[in-house]
Amino acid sequence: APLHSKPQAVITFPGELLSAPSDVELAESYLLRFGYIQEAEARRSSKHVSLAKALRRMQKQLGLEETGELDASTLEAMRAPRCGVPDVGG
Amino acid sequence: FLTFQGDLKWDHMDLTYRVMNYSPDLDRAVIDDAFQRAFKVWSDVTPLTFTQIYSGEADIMIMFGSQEHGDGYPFDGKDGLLAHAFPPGSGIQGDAHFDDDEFWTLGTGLEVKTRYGNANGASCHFPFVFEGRSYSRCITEGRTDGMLWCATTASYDADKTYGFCPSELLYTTGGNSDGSPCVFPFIFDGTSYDTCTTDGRSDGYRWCATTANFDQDKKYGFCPNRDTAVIGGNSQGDPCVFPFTFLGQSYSACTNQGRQDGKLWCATTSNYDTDKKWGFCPDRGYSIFLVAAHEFGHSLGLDHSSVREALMYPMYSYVQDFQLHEDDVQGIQYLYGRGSGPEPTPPAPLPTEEPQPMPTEAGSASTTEEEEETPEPTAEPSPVDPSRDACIERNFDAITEINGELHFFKNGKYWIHSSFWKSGIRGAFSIADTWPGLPAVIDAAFQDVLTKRIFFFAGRQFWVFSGKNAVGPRGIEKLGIGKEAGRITGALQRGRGKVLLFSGEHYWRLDVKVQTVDKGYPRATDDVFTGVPLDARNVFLYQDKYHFCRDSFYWRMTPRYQVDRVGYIKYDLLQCP
Repeated sequence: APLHSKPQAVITFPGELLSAPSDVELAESYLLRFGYIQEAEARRSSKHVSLAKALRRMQKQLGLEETGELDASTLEAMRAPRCGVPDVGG
Repeated sequence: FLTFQGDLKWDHMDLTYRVMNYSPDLDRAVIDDAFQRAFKVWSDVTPLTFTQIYSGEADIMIMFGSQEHGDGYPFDGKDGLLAHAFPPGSGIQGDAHFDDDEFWTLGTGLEVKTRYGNANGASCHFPFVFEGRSYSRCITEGRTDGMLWCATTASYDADKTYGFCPSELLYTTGGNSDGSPCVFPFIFDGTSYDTCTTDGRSDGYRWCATTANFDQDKKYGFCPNRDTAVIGGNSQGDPCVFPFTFLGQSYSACTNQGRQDGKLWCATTSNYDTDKKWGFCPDRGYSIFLVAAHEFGHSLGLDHSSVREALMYPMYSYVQDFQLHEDDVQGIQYLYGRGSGPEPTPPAPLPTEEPQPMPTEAGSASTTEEEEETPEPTAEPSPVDPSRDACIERNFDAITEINGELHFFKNGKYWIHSSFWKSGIRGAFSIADTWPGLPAVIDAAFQDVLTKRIFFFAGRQFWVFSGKNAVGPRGIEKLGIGKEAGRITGALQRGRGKVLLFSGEHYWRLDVKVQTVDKGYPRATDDVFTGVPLDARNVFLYQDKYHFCRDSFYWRMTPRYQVDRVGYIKYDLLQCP
């Protein structure tokens, strides 16, 4: 065990992203990667509308409460280890 | 459940799979076993069968890789994406890929399978007590050769059972060195290396040379991960180095200092501050069995389910006593049907046929001294039932080469197939007519190269035939084969006077002349015959190559122990239409 009791500073480890993605960035990349939102769709619609619709779709598919919001359980699901096959689409 | 668009499915039920490479996290046998169990999840509820092959293109090709691994769908380092698979079809379709930046286990943490020692390959027991101290990792204490070992029970002091831990000093995997250990230092590209390296590779796998000079000998293998190997970071597979210095402080164990996410990590050199080499410490890992069972569901045509408890739900969760969910069963049976349930009971033996007239003298003019000394029994016997077709048999009790021709035995009958005869298969002949006194069901047979006598095995008895004259039955314990052996599944002649007898996952070497097995046996079949099924139903020598049969397939192995063909017994050996 470490010999000190003082908390160390948080550092960025080489090979890791400089900063963790924000919740919205995480949600966008998740919804895109697993087929809940198409790139073209994301560009066309206003971000908020598009995200809410896709979030509902994702929440329904994964058996979560369909809030259309980026709530804690949705974020937890997005951070969970999973299969790389898209949930929607080819 | 969901299926892929268009209900993509296989157009045949007897699927093959091939494991292209193995993760260094787990012993190869553990991975093979996990994949086998994962396929069984699906074959238990459908008519599908799965057979592992070792060369050529299989329906389902399985590989480990990291980041971009050749299919345009990159993995993402530790955690996150674990694996993916493609729906049924040719080429990459049906294939399953596993992210080797994950820590692959059986779901409950480090699985360290030992080799050698006296624990028969058991896994390490952590923690274990050695000389009064408790250890939770493999150690070199108590040895002078630096080899890592562990106890396989809670106390070495009490039980004295141990084995050696995975280490590049013990063996390598893959490559071209048949598992030989690393040789340190070795020269690669003019540089000397004292440890395994990823230099010269783009896939991040650690390798070493198995001679002192790779540039000259080109002999190499991949390094198995040690129990202290890190996952991810920038030193994947390298062992933690304790103590290490981080921000001026010394650490003798994995720490979460410096991180926001609380994950444990360690340095892989003695000083993180100067070298910046690090990785995550082993955690519970992900069950290769559970992830594989899910991915193989995709390979068979199932898409993700929205039922949280179903195997095909996209998120990973560990369950100890896995049972396939009804949703998964409905999904797979929608595609392939329910299967036929348990194996049908074999039919009762046919009534004994009328005795057939037998030729009274040998029909072949043999000229060799050996054959004259112990004349072969028969000319061609008359078929007792020409209508009974070998091609409709699902398997055979025994297969062996007698006088250069393959003999297939089943339930009181046998057929002969010769590659030199255009007529193909002859028979069915009666075993009782040709070898009176043998039981209807025999397990194995071989012809002694020297004397041409034929040895038959059934249960724990054996018979030796010279012509129609038999000695036996005698118990196989007379040969020195103990009660640990079940049925003898086959025999391989090894030069003059020695024959390997197989039973279960072991084999014995029989000295045919003195009719006892040699000292030092039994041995584990997979120590030498690597890549063939260990639960082979029949083992025999044919045209100087070893053949191991399971289900409808045979694995052919060269005398240099390389599997050079996997084929169908019916179509390739019997040449059925």
